[in-house]
Amino acid sequence: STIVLVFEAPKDGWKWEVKRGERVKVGQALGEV
Amino acid sequence: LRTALNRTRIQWYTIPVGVGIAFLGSVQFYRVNAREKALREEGEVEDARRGRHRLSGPWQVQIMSTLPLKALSRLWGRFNELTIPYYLRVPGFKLYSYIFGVNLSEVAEADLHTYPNLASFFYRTLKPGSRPLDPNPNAVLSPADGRVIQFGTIEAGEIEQVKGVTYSLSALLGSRAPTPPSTPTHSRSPSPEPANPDVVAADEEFARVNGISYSLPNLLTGDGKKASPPASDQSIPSSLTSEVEVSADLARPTSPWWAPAASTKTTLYYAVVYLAPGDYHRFHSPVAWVVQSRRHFAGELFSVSPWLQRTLPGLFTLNERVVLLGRWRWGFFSYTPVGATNVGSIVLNFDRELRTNSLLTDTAADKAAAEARERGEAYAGFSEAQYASASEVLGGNALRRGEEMGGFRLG
Repeated sequence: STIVLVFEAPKDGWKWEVKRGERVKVGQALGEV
Repeated sequence: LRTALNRTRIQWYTIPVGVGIAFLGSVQFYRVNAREKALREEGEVEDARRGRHRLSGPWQVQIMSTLPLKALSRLWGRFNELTIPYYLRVPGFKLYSYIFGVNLSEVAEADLHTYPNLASFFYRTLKPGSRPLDPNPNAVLSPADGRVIQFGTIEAGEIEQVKGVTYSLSALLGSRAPTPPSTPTHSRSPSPEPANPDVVAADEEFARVNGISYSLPNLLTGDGKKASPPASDQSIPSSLTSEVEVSADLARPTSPWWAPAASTKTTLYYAVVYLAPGDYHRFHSPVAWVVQSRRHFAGELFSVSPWLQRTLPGLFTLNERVVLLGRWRWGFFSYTPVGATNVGSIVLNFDRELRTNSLLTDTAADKAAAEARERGEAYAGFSEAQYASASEVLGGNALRRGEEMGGFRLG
C-alpha cells in the first residue's frame, strides 16, 4: 500500500525533515512550515 | 542543347537484383511502420477514451498485466478471513511478525488469540500513546507507518514516483476540477465530526476552493451575518454559486485546476509513503484539514513494492486509489491511498458508502465508461462524491491532526 500526499505550502517557509528511504511512523513530522 | 542531347550516348543497364530488393524492402518497411504507428495512436486514443491503459515494461510486468489481479486480491482476502484454529493463532501471527517485522509489543491486544484470522491481525490497532504526534503544530505528520519513497516539489505538474519515474498530477488526481462544495452534485453526509478549532480559525482568514481563493465575506450575507441554511437545505445563494463557477471557468484554461493561484506565494509539495506488509495499516490525518470530495478510481491492483514502482512507470495512476481532495490553512490538500494486490480494499471511517475492490464498483465503472462512450465523451475514470458538513463555512468533512481516517484491509 502507498499513500501519496500533495499539498500547497509556502515557497520559502517549507522544510522537509525526512530523508528518502527513511522509515517513518504515524505522527512523525515529514516537514514543517 | 539539341546537339548535346543527340550526341550523348544513352546506355541502359539492368538494376542489380539486390538493390531492387533493398529498395522495395525499405519502401515496405516504411509503409508497415507508418501503418503500425497510426494504429498504435488510434488504439491509445481509444484506450484513453475508454479509460484503459497500455502497459510498458519488462516481461514480468507484461505477464503481471495478464493476471486477474483484482480477482486474486479478492480470493486472497477471502482466504485471510478464514478463522484460524485457536491454538495455531499465536504461532501463526508470531511467524508472520518475524517474517515481516511486526513489533508485537505495541499491538493493542496483548493476547493474539483475540484475532480470529490474518485479516483482523493485519488491521490491528496500537496501544494508546504508541504513536505520539510531533509537538510542532506547523508540522505535516506522517500519515502512516512506512518508508518515505519520494518527496519534493511538483515541477510542471509531475510527481516523481521514484528516481527518474514521473507521472502527471492530473493523471493521479483526475483531469478536471471537482465540483465546488457549494454546488454539490451528489452529497453524502459523513458521520458527524466535531469542528476543528484550528481549521475554523484558518477559514476565518480565507477559504480556497480548487486553487481559487475567495474571501470569507463572500460566504456571508450582505449584512455581515453568516448565511446559515440548514444542513439539508441545498438552496445556496445564487450569486455565490455563479461567482465560484465563473471564477473556476476563468481559471481553467490558463492553469490546471490543482495549481496554486499565480498571485500566491505557495507551491505544491508531495510525499510518497510506502507501507510494507508488516506495518500498521491504518492511516491518519497529517494535518488539520477539510476533505471536500472523494474520487474513487477503480483501477488495477498491481503490487506497489519499490521494485515495481521503479519498473512500472505511472504505477500509482494505474492502481485502484481513493483521492481525497480538500484544503488546509495554506490552500490545496490531497491525500491518496493507493491499493495493492496483497491489500485489497481501502476503508474510510467517515465514508461508509465507499466500496473499493468490489465487483459492484467495477461494474459501475464499466457502465459509466460505456455511457460516456455512447455520449462521445471521454470517461473521467472515477466516481466522485462531495462531502457535506454541518457547518457550511467548512464545506466538507473536518479532520483533526493525527485523527485516524481509515486503513488498508486484506481483501
